[in-house]
Amino acid sequence: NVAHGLAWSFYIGYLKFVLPDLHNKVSRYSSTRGNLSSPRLHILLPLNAKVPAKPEEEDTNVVFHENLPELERDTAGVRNRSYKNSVYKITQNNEAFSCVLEYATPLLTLYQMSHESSAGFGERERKQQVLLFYRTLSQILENSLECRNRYRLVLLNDEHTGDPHYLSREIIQH
Amino acid sequence: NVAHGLAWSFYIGYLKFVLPDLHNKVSRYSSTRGNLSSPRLHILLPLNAKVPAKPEEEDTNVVFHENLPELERDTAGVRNRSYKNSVYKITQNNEAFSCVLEYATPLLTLYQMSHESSAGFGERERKQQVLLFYRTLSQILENSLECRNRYRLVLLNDEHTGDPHYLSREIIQH
Ligand SMILES: Nc1nc(=O)c2ncn([C@@H]3O[C@@H]4COP(=O)(O)O[C@H]5[C@@H](O)[C@H](n6cnc7c(N)ncnc76)O[C@@H]5COP(=O)(O)O[C@@H]3[C@@H]4O)c2[nH]1
Repeated sequence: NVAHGLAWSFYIGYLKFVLPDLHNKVSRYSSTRGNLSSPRLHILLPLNAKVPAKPEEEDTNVVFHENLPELERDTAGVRNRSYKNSVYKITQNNEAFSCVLEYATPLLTLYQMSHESSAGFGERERKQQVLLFYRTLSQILENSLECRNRYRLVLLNDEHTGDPHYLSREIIQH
Repeated sequence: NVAHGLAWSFYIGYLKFVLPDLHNKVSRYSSTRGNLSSPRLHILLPLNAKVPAKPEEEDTNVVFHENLPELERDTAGVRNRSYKNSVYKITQNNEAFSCVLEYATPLLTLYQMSHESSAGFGERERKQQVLLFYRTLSQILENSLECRNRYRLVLLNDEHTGDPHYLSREIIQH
């Protein structure tokens, strides 16, 4: 089950060490650079696995603000491998909400695999795999001391076509 | 099958765009910074999935030289996500061999998953999963126009304990 392994990889190879480090950066950020409305990493999970390069492409109310200071680690032979997170400002009516957000990168893999015949699964199974990814990741993160309370999983329905501000509403509503 | 998904993730989320970019950097590098003995990315695959942070930990004949210029891309909401590769100098007798190398990072996930009971597989299956990762990745890369001839998969036997220069020999012999 592809989604099961990708959820574990996302935890072991990224969230497990990025979330504690982010926690520290966010406390320092709020005291110097202006407040974040939420200290949590908002992880966006579109059900159709369609992940844009920039959330602005989905909703013009979601605007890049700046990157947090990067995390660098020596890992697997790569010296100073860099991990970055981006702060976004989200506007709704006249309110502004700012937070660290990104799409769940492994969904890009699920999407592209569903278009490669040799990868072994197609579009019909893709939605099931996204849901399995979401359920597996939720369980892992709930049981993780390093990650607990430091993230928010935002599942995005793919049946909102025509609503240009669905993304910003979903993020703020959470 | 976890290894199948991790091999696809390694290709789709990394090698597919890093290898063509590396090809360009390597041609520029060889003309200005001293020759690389091989232009290919050497991808190290230890059968026991034990991946050190630095190859020097495995073999003192493998020494970090410098990083190539980084690649930056906007992806999945992360602005200017950075991708780096490291050049190593490998000495054997009095010869020096230099190349870009790194361990296959998804093996770190396989290793750690085999120690988490809730992940669903143990140490016995791990070697099978490493072999499946290797076979799947080989097939994907052989059929990829972007990647063909730009990499070398170096499978590392785990039965060389006591040989402090196994790694350097394996890399040079290839
Ligand atoms: N948002 C985000 N920012 C990051 O910096 C990052 N780094 C990893 N990940 C995701 O976490 C998981 C575990 O990562 P791992 O390194 O084991 O596998 C990685 C790794 O083997 C390789 N890879 C990706 N980026 C790099 C990189 N910069 N250097 C070396 N290898 C890399 O290709 C795999 C798939 O990458 P992504 O498909 O981007 O998603 C990964 C993956 O789902 C990230 N996600």
